[in-house]
Amino acid sequence: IITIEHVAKVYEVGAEEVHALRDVSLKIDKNEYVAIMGPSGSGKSTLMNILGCLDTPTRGLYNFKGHNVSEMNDNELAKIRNKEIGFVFQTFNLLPRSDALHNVELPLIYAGVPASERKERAILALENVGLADRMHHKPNELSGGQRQRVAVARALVTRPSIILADEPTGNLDTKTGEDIMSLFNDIYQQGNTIILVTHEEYIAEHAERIIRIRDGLIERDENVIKR
Amino acid sequence: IITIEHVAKVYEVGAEEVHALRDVSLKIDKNEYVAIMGPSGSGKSTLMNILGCLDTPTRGLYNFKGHNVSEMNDNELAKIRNKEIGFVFQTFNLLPRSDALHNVELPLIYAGVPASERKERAILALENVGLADRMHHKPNELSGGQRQRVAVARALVTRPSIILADEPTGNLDTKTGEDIMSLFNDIYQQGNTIILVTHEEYIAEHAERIIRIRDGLIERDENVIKR
Ligand SMILES: Nc1ncnc2c1ncn2[C@@H]1O[C@H](COP(=O)(O)OP(=O)(O)OP(=O)(O)O)[C@@H](O)[C@H]1O
Ligand SMILES: Nc1ncnc2c1ncn2[C@@H]1O[C@H](COP(=O)(O)OP(=O)(O)OP(=O)(O)O)[C@@H](O)[C@H]1O
Ligand SMILES: [Mg+2]
Ligand SMILES: [Mg+2]
Repeated sequence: IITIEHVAKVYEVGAEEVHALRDVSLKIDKNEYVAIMGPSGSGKSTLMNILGCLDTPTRGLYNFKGHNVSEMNDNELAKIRNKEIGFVFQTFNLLPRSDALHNVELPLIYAGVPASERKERAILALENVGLADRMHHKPNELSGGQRQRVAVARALVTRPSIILADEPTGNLDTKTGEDIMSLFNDIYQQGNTIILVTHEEYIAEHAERIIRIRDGLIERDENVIKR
Repeated sequence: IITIEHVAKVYEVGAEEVHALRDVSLKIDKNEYVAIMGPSGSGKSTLMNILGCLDTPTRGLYNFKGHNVSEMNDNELAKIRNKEIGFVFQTFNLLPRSDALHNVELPLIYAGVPASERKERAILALENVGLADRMHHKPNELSGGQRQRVAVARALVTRPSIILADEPTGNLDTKTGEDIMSLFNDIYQQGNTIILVTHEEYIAEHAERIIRIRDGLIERDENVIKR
């Protein structure tokens, strides 16, 4: 369902060119569970933003479910993101002036879900990440790990078929992190696709395939035997 | 040098009271290396903010180097923070419109350090976290782990005698995280005090004392044999 060919991403900072991705090609099928690992600054979030249709490559092709993403306009991209993809950002990106409940309702509002069903689903999503008792807190009234979990709940509330999670457990203790991984596992068992960036081997072990990135290139791409 | 007695912190959210810290007492001596661990939402950052003179407790006493912190005004608190303490925030708190170099220079500006020395020291601090080649990037032009490292560099640039680091390696791969830990180790060997919050046992193992927090209370406070 996802095919990227010879994708590159170059940023310009003043007179300097930063090659965040140099030449990346990969294919991901429906119902795969992929972990992406690599050093800080190696290009993981840049790759995730391209896969999640949040950014376009400088060079190369991105084919999403048969459509050439690079030929799409902003409206079509936004529609794909809302309907098909749930994205957990490395820096959460919550609306600061809305409480946790409203932040989680937001994707359902875009999807046109009626208000009563919306509220119910958002509450359930927050229960699933252990935050039912924090739903009226704004982001600055939440701990770091609580904000991260609100970001996870928001990504899952539309029940998307593809989850892109950029370091979803970075701010969580091991036990809470395992609760989130077990949520992802359920979603995967239901036939969906999971692509997650992680720095931690024990999180990557939940996946069936590990892609290692270094300096804007794929260094290794291997299937792992799941225990 | 740090003594807190029966400290509590209560937040009000609408009609609700959140007891982030319930009754916390502890003493930390000069040149100790303390790790604070505990579940997401248990009160670690709240405790760090009080220790770092960024916030005042609802109840209880905080004695910092013989001074009663709860009796200080904002100016005196700011002075202590700038002169004595280096704080690495869980959410980095970088100035979005300034580049990495300027962000790291900021504490030196408050400290009245002359411009040429300031720039030199800020560049060195960035070199120490492996970011000399990113000094002119703004925070949104940096990866998550790079922003975290800028936050570390900024905390260390005034050469404070007390480092408070709230999950300083949460966004870093193991290798880069170890580089940061080895920086902290040098600072500790030079006679300074380190208090760090972490979710990872292998990071906590660098410390000589581990304090475990649960639900706003200290559950365990033990010295560990350093290997
Ligand atoms: N400004 C605030 N208003 C209301 N509640 C708050 C506020 N700040 C924190 N809290 C609550 O206080 C509790 C402790 O928060 P704290 O940030 O200290 O947790 P933490 O241990 O650092 O968690 P994490 O590991 O997730 O970073 C949390 O349950 C949080 O929801
Ligand atoms: N908007 C931008 N402008 C310029 N350079 C950028 C920009 N965004 C990212 N970069 C650079 O591109 C490289 C890759 O960034 P990316 O965020 O993809 O790294 P990452 O692998 O996610 O790192 P981390 O593990 O630290 O989150 C980094 O060196 C970063 O400095
Ligand atoms: Mg990243
Ligand atoms: Mg915290």
